[in-house]
Amino acid sequence: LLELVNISKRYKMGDIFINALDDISLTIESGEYLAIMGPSGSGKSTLMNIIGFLDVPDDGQYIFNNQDTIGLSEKELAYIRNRQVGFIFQTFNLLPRESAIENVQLPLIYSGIPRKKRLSRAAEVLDNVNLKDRMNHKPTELSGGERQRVAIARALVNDPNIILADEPTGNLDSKTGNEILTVIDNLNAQGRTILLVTHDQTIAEHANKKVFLKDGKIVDIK
Amino acid sequence: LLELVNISKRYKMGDIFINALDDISLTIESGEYLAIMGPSGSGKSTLMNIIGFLDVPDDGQYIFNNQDTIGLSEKELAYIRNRQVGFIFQTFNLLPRESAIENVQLPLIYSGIPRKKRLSRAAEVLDNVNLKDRMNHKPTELSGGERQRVAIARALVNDPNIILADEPTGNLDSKTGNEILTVIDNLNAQGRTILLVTHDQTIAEHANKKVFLKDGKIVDIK
Ligand SMILES: Nc1ncnc2c1ncn2[C@@H]1O[C@H](COP(=O)(O)OP(=O)(O)OP(=O)(O)O)[C@@H](O)[C@H]1O
Ligand SMILES: Nc1ncnc2c1ncn2[C@@H]1O[C@H](COP(=O)(O)OP(=O)(O)OP(=O)(O)O)[C@@H](O)[C@H]1O
Ligand SMILES: [Mg+2]
Ligand SMILES: [Mg+2]
Repeated sequence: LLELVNISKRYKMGDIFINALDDISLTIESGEYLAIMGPSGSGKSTLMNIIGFLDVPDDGQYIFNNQDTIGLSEKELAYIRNRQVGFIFQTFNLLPRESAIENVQLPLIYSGIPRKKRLSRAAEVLDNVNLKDRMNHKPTELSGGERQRVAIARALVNDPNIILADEPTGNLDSKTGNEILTVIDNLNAQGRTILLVTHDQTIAEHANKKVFLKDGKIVDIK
Repeated sequence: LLELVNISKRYKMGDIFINALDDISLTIESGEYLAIMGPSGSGKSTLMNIIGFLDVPDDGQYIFNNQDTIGLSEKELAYIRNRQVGFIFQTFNLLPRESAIENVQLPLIYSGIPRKKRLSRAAEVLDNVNLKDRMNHKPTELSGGERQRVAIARALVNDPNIILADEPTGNLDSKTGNEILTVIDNLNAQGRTILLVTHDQTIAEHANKKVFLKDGKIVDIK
């Protein structure tokens, strides 16, 4: 499904370069459940952003469904992303002036779904993460874990084939966190591909493969 | 040191009220190490904001060092806060256009410390959280865990007597997270008062007392 070949990503800071990703090669089959682990700053979110078409590498190839994605236009990448990928961001990235339900219904606009149906679908997913009573709250009117759950609901609302979850339970108590992991596990059981960044060993156990990063390189796969 | 008596905090949403805190009474002695736990949305951050003088309750009393703080002016509360409290926010709250070191030196301005000395102290604390190589990065040029560590460094830079840590290791791998907890444990060993919000049982074990919240109420103290 997804093939990264010799992927590198650098940031120039003054006279030096930071190698956020350093010659990464990784093949991900459809339906896999992958945990991505490694120290803070090792390149996990950068890798997720490239896989999720939110960023482009400086070197290397990214082949998605047998299509070479390097060189595709912004518009073409956005099209694939909106159709195929649900992204739970480490920093949530919610629209601050919109309510929870308004934030969650957003990805459905690209699928041409009418507003009434978008709102009812968004309400359903928010109910699944126990936020039925918080649908009309704006992000500033929500707790940290409630914001995280809005970000989760938004990632799942259009039933994506690939779910990229960047530390999706970091702000949740264990009971709520386990409920979210059960939702993700079930999506994988339905055949969806899951990439889950976590630094929690017990969460990583839900995956069937673990990839370890260090200083922008893959150092182990289990 | 710190006495909360019948503290309540409400938010009006349309016709209904949300009781974020519901008749909370709590006494905290100087030098205590308290873990605050409870489900997502149970009122932990709201409680921390009131204790840290960032918010005022709707009902009840808050006596700090034998001084009644209800009714103090914004300026007076800011004075106590800047002198006494170091706050690690759940959502970091860094200034986006300033570098890590600029963010960290900020609290020292209130203590009248000259700029050269502020920058050298800020560099020292950033070194203590392993961010020596990232001092000049802006928040958008940092990973999630690096931003969290900048927020931690900023909270500790002026040697506060009271440290309020709202889920300070949620974005950190276990090695880095344990290094941070060791720093916090040592500060408590020096006599500082620590309030630590966590939903992780192993982290809560570092404290000598645990307070459990549910629906804005204290339901247990161990
Ligand atoms: N400005 C606001 N307007 C309305 N409701 C609010 C507002 N701020 C917080 N709340 C509500 O108050 C409740 C308590 O929020 P708080 O942030 O204290 O929870 P918390 O225990 O820190 O949760 P978490 O573990 O998810 O961070 C939440 O249910 C939240 O939706
Ligand atoms: N825009 C940027 N400019 C400069 N350096 C950057 C930029 N974005 C990221 N970096 C650096 O690239 C490295 C990898 O960042 P990344 O966010 O991928 O780490 P991570 O593994 O997700 O870390 P964490 O577990 O803390 O979230 C970090 O050391 C970071 O400082
Ligand atoms: Mg990250
Ligand atoms: Mg909170």
